[in-house]
Amino acid sequence: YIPSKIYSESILYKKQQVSL
Amino acid sequence: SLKIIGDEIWKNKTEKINAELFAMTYGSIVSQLCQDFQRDYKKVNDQLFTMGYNIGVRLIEDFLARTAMPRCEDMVRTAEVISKCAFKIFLNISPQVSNWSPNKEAFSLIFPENPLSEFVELPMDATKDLWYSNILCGVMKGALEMVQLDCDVYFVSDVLRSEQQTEIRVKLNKVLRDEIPI
Amino acid sequence: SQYFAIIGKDDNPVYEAEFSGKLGPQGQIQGFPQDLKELNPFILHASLDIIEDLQWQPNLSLQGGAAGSGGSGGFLRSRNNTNASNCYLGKVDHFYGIIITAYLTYSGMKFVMLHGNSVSTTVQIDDNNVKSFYQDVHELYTKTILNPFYNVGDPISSASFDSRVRALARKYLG
Repeated sequence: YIPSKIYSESILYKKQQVSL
Repeated sequence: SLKIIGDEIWKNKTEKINAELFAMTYGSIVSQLCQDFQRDYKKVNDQLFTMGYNIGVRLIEDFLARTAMPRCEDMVRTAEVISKCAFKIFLNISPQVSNWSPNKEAFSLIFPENPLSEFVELPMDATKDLWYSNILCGVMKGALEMVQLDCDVYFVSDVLRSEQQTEIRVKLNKVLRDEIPI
Repeated sequence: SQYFAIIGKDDNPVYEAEFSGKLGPQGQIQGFPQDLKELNPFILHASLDIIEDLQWQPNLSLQGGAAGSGGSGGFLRSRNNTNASNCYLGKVDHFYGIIITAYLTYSGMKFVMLHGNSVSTTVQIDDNNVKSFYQDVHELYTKTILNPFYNVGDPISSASFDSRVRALARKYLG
């Protein structure tokens, strides 16, 4: 595997929310 | 107590939106700027900083109205307010404060996570020049200036550039005493 | 051997890869014979019409499976695709002994693969493994298009994407 942030992380977003 | 204030305001007094919408919106802005400036990433960094500055000079009003925070007596307190309250309330993250300078006038914010850069992989030619989340530095510069703190705020490292961590440095240049109301 | 390609809306290859077959008797990697290597993109391209027929025909289960029985070789969408995501089309075509499978993303990108490295012997493929390969590549593809610096339809040049697709080929395609 070539290191990569987007392909190694789960596609489910960690932080669901930010302030409007 | 600052952490309690930040968590409480985030939980009970903050209108929230889906973080993916935020990340995708910011991503489209940065990629558009890269196109507009023909991949001159230093110009993109400056533009993001300027946009952030214009947000920061306003956002401070919202932040102080929301938290009724009194003036910070020194940079140590300021750093705690920024990391435990401001970032919590607006981005639901709490970067840790570290790397204090001996005179306690400069510190770093280390970001274990960064909601702006979800899904992002920098193009090869951007990894050495682009500070993808530079808008954050502009926001802090603008907000701090409104509370009479003239600071330099800049990125030291970013995991997007395959560096160890995402670190923003805040350095106090001077307190703008003449602007402080009598 | 397999020749895998992601085909965009303008029939443009967005990604291509050849997965060599098992080791030959002398221990050499048995890829496609040179003459087939050049032919693969054309064989793959020839099946795009059938894939688009399948892509645009109304949902089979509404018609009780009365799929258009045309098409040579009877390679049609597997009738027993009970799961919701009917992206996997199964065997859609063949060229002599080479079998062509396909998979559609929700935005209409075509994942197409040629199986077998000689026109004489028909290769056997394991539907479940092939489907799992496509589904995992679909997730990698989804992550690719979520990246704001990737313009949809551009060739995927990310080395990490390529290394992960090849790892999936080793995992599912032997």
